[in-house]
Amino acid sequence: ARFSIYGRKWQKRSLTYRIENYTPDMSVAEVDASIGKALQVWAKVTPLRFTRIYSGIADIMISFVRREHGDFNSFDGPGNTLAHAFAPGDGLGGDAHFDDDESFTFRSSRGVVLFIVAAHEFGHSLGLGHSNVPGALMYPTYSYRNPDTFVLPQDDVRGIQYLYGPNSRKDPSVDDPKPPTTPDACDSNMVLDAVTTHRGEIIFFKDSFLWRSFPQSQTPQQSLIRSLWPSAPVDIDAAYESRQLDTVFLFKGRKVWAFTGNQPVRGYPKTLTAFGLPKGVRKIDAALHDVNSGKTLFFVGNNYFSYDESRKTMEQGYPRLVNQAFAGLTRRVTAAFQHKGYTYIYSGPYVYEYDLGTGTRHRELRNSYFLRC
Amino acid sequence: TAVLSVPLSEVSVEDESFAKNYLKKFFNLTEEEGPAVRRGISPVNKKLAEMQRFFGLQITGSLDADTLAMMKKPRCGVPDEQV
Repeated sequence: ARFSIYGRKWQKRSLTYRIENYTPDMSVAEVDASIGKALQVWAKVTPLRFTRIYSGIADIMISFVRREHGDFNSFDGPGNTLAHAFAPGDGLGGDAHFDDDESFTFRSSRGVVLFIVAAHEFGHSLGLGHSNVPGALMYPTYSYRNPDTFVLPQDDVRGIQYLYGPNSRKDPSVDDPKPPTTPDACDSNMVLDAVTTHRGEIIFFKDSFLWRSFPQSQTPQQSLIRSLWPSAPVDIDAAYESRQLDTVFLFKGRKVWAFTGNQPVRGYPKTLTAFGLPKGVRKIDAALHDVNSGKTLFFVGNNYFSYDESRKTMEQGYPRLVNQAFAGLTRRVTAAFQHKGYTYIYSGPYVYEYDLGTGTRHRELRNSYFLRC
Repeated sequence: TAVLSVPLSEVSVEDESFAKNYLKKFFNLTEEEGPAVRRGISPVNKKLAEMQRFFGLQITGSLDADTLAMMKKPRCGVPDEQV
């Protein structure tokens, strides 16, 4: 799984760009800033430098157009195709066109973030093709990402440096954030952040990614959490599904987000205390909803709490020690879910299959058991 | 993307036309003739399998709900398979 190139690249390191026109969706300053920032994504990791010109022909001509716009590659109205760009070369080479039937935004997830789309298209302008690594900037489908915290992923760094080499003028004393990598479902040492079910799917969370495992398909589908829930946190602590409410709850620190399908539930995020947890609990490690009893167990270190979903109160007599309810469980619980009547407790890279009613452990499995490597 | 799994029966004729155009645009589907086609390996099935492999979907070679959902995601207009 990796980046691809067109085999064509710029022979010079100093490139010019020109913004030919503007979208009415954003202010001129926002468009200028988005385009400039998108080019810097690539300049930061290569010897390439970009200079803006305001007239004449630039290497990268940037325009907002609709439908048929003169390059025999018409746009298709709102949705579907958002933009396209051409590989390095004369004429159209390097140019980037943005479909102005889209609703572009500066940073809001309510539309399409121009910076993200532009950074992707400029990858093409510099000679990159699409990558099949979910989470790579050069992955073909759009996913919302916060422009303020964006870091070019490792696969894209590898791709562009394959064409142009690293940034020779980078100040070695400056520590750039480490490029994020895409977790590998078959990595036997991976520790999942959380696991939950939702409407018949099993959803596994790791970093800013999730895998969705559908009953009718073999291959779990990996994608960015925010391609499903743009307003969701990443690097979450726990998740569980309340079937009564048809809702998935995601926990991170003291906050809890809620989604039904791919829609956020109004009034969230709430705090852990809204789930009956004492104020002193700053985060939870895992959550497990027991379909039979209607109780939800919250795991915190060696202890767990039991929350009565119907009464919306914490049960008396908790927290209790985890290994009182789960025989042989000596290490921290990292994720938990129920599947076909069995309870699966993740601890590090292992999964333990329990009968929750008796607390007996049936099997010890590897974390990739449900991820079908 | 809906979290609900779309039952297979819901792939309409319109969806099939959408999918065919998608494969033409992004995976170089061409109207092929010849022995392979006569043996029943339709170019569309072949390209569907390539697309499913690229996106890490289950490789069924047929237009199932996951594949259609992926095709309907907003995306870049550059082909995934370079000519």
